[in-house]
Amino acid sequence: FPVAPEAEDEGKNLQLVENYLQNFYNLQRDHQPHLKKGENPLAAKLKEMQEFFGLQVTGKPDLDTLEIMKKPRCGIPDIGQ
Amino acid sequence: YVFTPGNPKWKRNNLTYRILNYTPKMRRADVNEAIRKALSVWSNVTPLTFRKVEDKEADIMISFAYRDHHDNSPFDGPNGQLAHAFQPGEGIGGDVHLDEEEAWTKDGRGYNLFIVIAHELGHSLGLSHSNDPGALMYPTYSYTDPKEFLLPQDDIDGIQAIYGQSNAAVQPTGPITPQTCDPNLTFDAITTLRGEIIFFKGRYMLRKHPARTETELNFISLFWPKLPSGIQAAYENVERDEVLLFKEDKYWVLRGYDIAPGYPKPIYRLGFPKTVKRVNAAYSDETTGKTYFFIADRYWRYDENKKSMDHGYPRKIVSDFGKIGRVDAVFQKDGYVYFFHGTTQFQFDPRAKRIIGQMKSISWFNC
Repeated sequence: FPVAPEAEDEGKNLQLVENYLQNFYNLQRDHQPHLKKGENPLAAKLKEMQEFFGLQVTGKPDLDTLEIMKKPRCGIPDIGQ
Repeated sequence: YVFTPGNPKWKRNNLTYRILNYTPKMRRADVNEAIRKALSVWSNVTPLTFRKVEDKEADIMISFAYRDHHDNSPFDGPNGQLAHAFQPGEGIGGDVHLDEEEAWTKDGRGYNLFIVIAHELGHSLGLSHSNDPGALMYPTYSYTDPKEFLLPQDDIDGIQAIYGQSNAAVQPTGPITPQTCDPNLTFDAITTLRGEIIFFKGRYMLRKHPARTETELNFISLFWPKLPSGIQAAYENVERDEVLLFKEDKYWVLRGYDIAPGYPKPIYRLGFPKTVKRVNAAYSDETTGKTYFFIADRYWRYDENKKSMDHGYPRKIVSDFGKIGRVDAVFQKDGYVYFFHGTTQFQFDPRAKRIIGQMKSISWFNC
């Protein structure tokens, strides 16, 4: 069956979020969100990004966060080297 | 502002640059000019100088590159990542790479080359991304008319912290990004727009939606690239679903969210005498169909149905609205009129014809 558009969006959004955090917030590419104890590294990095852009720090890819991630930008990371 | 980790900086003030190749999307002369102007953004506020070289190794090598260009940071095609640059240092240090697949332009279409290169040169000189949304070193692209571009204070502070001040007798200063809860915040103009309130300040607009606690800060140019910064007056004609925006002796009309074609037009079309050079503030009373224009210590009244100024105007503001002084900005909401004079806000009841409240200018921002 064709994937329901919403589910498809969700997958696409998650890919966008992961790529964004890997490119600009030093999210390790091999992060294992479900194996490590403690906070999900992706959520932690997402909070860092939300704090940087003055968004509400939710750790969740809400609409405002996705909107910023879709904006054209500089290729240099926002944190670290 | 943020320094690049490790605080790299050039050991010399006299730097060289070289343009390795050109994008076919712009005239060569326009690319040269965009780069020259982008370099002057930084040399104007520091002791740094930039000399163009043609064929040898330069400190800052500028090139347009395509996808994987062998620096471990491949470009991603149109949009997304527009460019990147390397921190000060030998070899690739200081170099600027621009994604050839972007629509490079010298105006507001596509991506303005001057703005992007000026940002990347900040990296070439040792700055990282700033979280000040008005800073040039803010990571996301936003267009500003190059003719109106002023390096924001946040960037000036950052680059001068690395290289020191410029040798100019008068130190240049830059625009400061408005902070919604700054008690000293004043406004150029305010209008309602389809239930929201838009506060204009310099090149910014603060947008307050009644259902959201936070206030959104954007560049005016983000929504309306054709509008200038420094809007001086604005009002909404709710019946016509229009907002009129004023600067000097011209005005624009927003229909819905778009600038109507054929604008700006001279304000004299509305019936102002030639002695009037600008409008300070305006609001339109939805119930009476009358629009009030405030200029210096007087005001005019315009009949939206007759499309002409009422007779017997201008009148003195103080005689009909009380001691509110010069009006910077004004808007009407829920039947009350809110006058802004500096950091003071007066609530005026047009039925009782008197001031019924006084607040701070930032009272709308849930500080």
